[in-house]
Amino acid sequence: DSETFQNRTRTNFEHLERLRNRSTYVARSCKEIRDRYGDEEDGLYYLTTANGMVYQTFCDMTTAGGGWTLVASVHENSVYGKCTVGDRWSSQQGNNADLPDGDGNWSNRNMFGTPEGATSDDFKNPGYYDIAAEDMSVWHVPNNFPLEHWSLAAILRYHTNNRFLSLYGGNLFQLFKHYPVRYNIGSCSNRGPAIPIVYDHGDRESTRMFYGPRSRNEFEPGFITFRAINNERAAMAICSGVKPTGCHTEHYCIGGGGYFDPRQCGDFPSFDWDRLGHDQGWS
Amino acid sequence: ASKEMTEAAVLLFYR
Repeated sequence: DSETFQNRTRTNFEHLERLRNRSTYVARSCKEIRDRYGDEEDGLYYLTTANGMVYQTFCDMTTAGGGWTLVASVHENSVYGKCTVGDRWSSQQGNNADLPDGDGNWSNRNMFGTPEGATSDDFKNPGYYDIAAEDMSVWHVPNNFPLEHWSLAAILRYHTNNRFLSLYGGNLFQLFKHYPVRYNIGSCSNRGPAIPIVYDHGDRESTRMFYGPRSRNEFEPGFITFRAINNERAAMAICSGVKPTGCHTEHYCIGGGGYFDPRQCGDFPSFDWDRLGHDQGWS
Repeated sequence: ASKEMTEAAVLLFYR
């Protein structure tokens, strides 16, 4: 009858509208997609930058009200490779004090990887520098898991809720302009901000246990910290889940500049100091 | 650090 027909037409029209909105690239973040179009499904969406560059990324539309845009992943292809191929978040050019910024990817507009490959290789999209955000969310997902299982497979998930990014320019690109990830930029006491986190999977204790026994004595879980500097003046980008209280941050902070004295250079700099997976020393 | 940690990718999101 005509009512059914009208309902069906309306539903169909709404569906087409949604598709059109997705394919005319009118949103700059997953939050905008959720707020403007009411899309509540996790998955890949098209976004656009201020300059009109179109890209696809994963939206988490579930966690704490949803609207989270995946902008980057840090993946360790080999913890034994020290600032070699694949260490895009530190340096792929060798451990070199003459390249204090390393590859410089924490503070440039370079991009690499694909959203579907984000657990198999490093990933960075234009959202990293284009989106004006308030908060961050971090997922630690076992390597090579496919996108549809990321959330369930994650060993740790948390987010911030105090809008700290607004204070630092709205994204990490701007934050790291205030706090360069550069060798010899300062000393251990020149650490960047440590922001309290809300756990979505895991807790303070499980966070503690992911790191080595000696590391556990020099951080406080329940935070995300930016631009840590160690005793040897190497800079690291993010201490995920913890706030350092000591200066051996190379054992539990990720990403970095281009030089670590003497040998720890890498995206996961010295997570293997006392070998891997033995629950001893710094490992 | 634990093997679990080093063999997991760190995914960063904004909102």
